[in-house]
Amino acid sequence: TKELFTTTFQQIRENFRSLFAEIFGGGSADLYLVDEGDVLESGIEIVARPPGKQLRSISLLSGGEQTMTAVALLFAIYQVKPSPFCVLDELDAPLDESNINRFIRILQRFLAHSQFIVITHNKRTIAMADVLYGVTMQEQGVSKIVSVKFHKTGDATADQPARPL
Amino acid sequence: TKELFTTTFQQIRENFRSLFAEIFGGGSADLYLVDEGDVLESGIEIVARPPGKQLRSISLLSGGEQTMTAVALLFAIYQVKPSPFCVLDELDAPLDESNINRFIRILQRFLAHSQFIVITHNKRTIAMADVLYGVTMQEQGVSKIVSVKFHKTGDATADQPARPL
Amino acid sequence: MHLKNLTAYGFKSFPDKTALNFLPGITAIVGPNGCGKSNVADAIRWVLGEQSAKALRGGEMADVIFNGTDRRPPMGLAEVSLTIGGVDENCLRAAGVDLTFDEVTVTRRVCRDGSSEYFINKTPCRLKDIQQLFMGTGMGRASYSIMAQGNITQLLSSKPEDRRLVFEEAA
Amino acid sequence: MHLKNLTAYGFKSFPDKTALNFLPGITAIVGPNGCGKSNVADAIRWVLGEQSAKALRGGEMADVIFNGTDRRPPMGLAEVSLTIGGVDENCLRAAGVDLTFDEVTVTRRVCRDGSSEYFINKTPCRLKDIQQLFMGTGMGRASYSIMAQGNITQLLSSKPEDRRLVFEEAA
Ligand SMILES: Nc1ncnc2c1ncn2[C@@H]1O[C@H](COP(=O)(O)OP(=O)(O)OP(=O)(O)O)[C@@H](O)[C@H]1O
Ligand SMILES: Nc1ncnc2c1ncn2[C@@H]1O[C@H](COP(=O)(O)OP(=O)(O)OP(=O)(O)O)[C@@H](O)[C@H]1O
Ligand SMILES: [Mg+2]
Ligand SMILES: [Mg+2]
Repeated sequence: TKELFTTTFQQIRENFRSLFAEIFGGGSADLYLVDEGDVLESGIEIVARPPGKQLRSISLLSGGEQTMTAVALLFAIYQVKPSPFCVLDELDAPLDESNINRFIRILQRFLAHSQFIVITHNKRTIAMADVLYGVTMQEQGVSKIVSVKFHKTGDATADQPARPL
Repeated sequence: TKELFTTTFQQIRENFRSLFAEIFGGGSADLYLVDEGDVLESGIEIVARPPGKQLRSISLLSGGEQTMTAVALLFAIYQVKPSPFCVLDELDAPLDESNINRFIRILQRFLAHSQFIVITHNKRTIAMADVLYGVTMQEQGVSKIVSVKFHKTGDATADQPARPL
Repeated sequence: MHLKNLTAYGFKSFPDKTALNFLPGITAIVGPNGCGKSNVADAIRWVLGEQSAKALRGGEMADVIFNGTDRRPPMGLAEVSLTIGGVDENCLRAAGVDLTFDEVTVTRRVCRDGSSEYFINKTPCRLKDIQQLFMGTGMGRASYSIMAQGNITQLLSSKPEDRRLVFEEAA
Repeated sequence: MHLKNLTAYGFKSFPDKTALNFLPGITAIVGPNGCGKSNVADAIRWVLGEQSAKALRGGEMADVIFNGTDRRPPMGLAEVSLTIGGVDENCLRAAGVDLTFDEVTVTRRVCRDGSSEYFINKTPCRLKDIQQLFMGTGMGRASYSIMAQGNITQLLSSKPEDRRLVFEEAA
């Protein structure tokens, strides 16, 4: 399994480097094993440098930059081993408009591999969805689900509530 | 100092209970000392129950509910000991439209005591400001500050950059 | 493999049986603060075998059971089912499931005493069987397929040793 | 007391001397991801005496010094000044400051070796003097006056013993 881990690690590393440069429009990123000698136990270090910047560590990245770096890493792993589905809970909260557009563009590329379930408050992200569910609490403390018929262009008509069986 | 702590604690507790009920439009919240016998060392437990709900612990509150509960606690402390200034960095990120409005209403009540410096991406919060500063990075990696003349109604005209001395 | 349907009953803020159908592509879930969106993500994480109450934002496993409101009493059990289509024959065989069709429904039920029961197509099974079913498909427990609210940067801020876990899952 | 002006030089992403004037009421700071908004909050936290590099998102104190870009070399020092108006006479006296007017400028400077220097109205002083100046005004270090990005729920999620700190500060 040592070979298996090394090949997977190298592939993820390649993907991460190219996805990061694509998402940030430049800069560079990398992954490396803290202890090369002990492949099966070693921790993994992440390096990320937005274009033009000289960073000493990823903890100095801003909230939005950290989210986009994590997105690059997540999808780098997905390229090696796609999961049939992916749930993203308010991933877009710290992002500005232009990063939300980049996030959506990346998401669209992975639709062929996986189903995405995206929890969001952001109108741009909502406009991207094929199906939209609203969760309401008309009765305090009791959640109900309403499915909203949705054509990608966004003319939404509220459906009857999702079958409360 | 035991009396001092107890009086302050009781005052904050009163404020927290009333601010929480105001912010959530009902429900109840409370603070209590984990170990009543040892006032000077005891930890502080927080209880918060949104209207209609029966919660077992605050960790089950949603992201937005936790933020609004923390806002109620922060301002409960401010009512006892206002700080001359307060910096809030993207506090509004997890909030939906109606909670942002509640947050803004509370903020306005405390303007008489403190100056607020609010970092945000949200248009509603921005419209609230008396002064607006934009931070730009025209040169990659180098931050510059631009002050935007601002009339509360929101018709903004970009000023010359804040004096790079 | 793809998700087809999630049905929750007595789970967190879903006392009444509620169903959600999934289609290919992107499904968006929206609603005001505190209405129960993240509880849907928790239901998926839980039915796939999550063992940590903390990962479900609770103190103990029984915290996932509907705890009542001012008008409704607490319930005694929580049950979530997840129907998955397009399951690989090898996975079905490994979990000892009847091969007549490629759909499988995984169910988890918990009572107030905290003990969980698991079912595949309504037949009682062990947690191991469910984990066997999803072995190697990327749907495993520690996997990167569910990003909890505010946790995306966890991948970056965790210690180097902890990050390995995700890489090992992909290997 | 109120803030009047913040001037940063060589601090994080501010290599050139940059000033920000504060008025009463609400000042909003906006801009794209990564442009330096939170660095402004860090500058205020730092000049008031923050001793933890981790609270400034760095590994060591020298991480606050401008580290260069592709076109600019790293700098050797960082300096931030904060001018505060309406300072109470007792506070001024306690910190040994000349009482002619009610404004005071606090300055902090750090070099690559990590050692900090502090100044009040350009006169060198110790950290203790600055802490003395703000004693009891709610502007103390552990205080609740700077809420870092993503940290507001820290008040709720920290351990009961840690929460005391904030209450003690207010007492
Ligand atoms: N066992 C339980 N019984 C009843 N209600 C519960 C239980 N566990 C959690 N809840 C309720 O679920 C609510 C939180 O739901 P959730 O975290 O899904 O909200 P959300 O829609 O994600 O909101 P946000 O947009 O703020 O993140 C809480 O208010 C809590 O009352
Ligand atoms: N010592 C330093 N030298 C140079 N640049 C630095 C230094 N420390 C931090 N930075 C830069 O500051 C940037 C982060 O700034 P900051 O966290 O203020 O962004 P922000 O405007 O708050 O963004 P967001 O909206 O994403 O939260 C990083 O990209 C980093 O390159
Ligand atoms: Mg949520
Ligand atoms: Mg920031």
